[in-house]
Amino acid sequence: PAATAVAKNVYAVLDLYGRITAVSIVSS
Amino acid sequence: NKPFKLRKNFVTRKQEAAGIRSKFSNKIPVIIERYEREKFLPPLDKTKFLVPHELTMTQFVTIIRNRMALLPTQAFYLLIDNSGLASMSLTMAQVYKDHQDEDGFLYMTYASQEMFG
Repeated sequence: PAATAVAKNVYAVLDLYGRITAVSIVSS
Repeated sequence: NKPFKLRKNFVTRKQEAAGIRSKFSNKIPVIIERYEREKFLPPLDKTKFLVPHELTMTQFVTIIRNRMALLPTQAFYLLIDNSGLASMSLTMAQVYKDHQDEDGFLYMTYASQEMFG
């Protein structure tokens, strides 16, 4: 079976205080 | 370092933005890229941001400036693609409402000058 390509996108998530956390959005 | 729009086709970008908006309904997906002919400002370590919709442009610019560790004397402009400077008092939600791309992202370019030559 063909492998499903899974791509991870990393977004910088900001809060109101300017702090940034990285979030990985996994898409196929 | 291809521009985001050249790395992914329209359908993929549209799906991605829609997925993000459904998961993070209080955040605006923003793509920030350096002006291609920029000579003075350093590259940002991140391109893709999820920004609180109530953040103002002033607050957002401050966050990005701090991220880049710019000196107070260094000029920095955040331009809404194809539209130029946005009012600094607008919230990200307002800017997104007026300037979101067809794919669902909000595109911005940063430069050390406010007009492209």
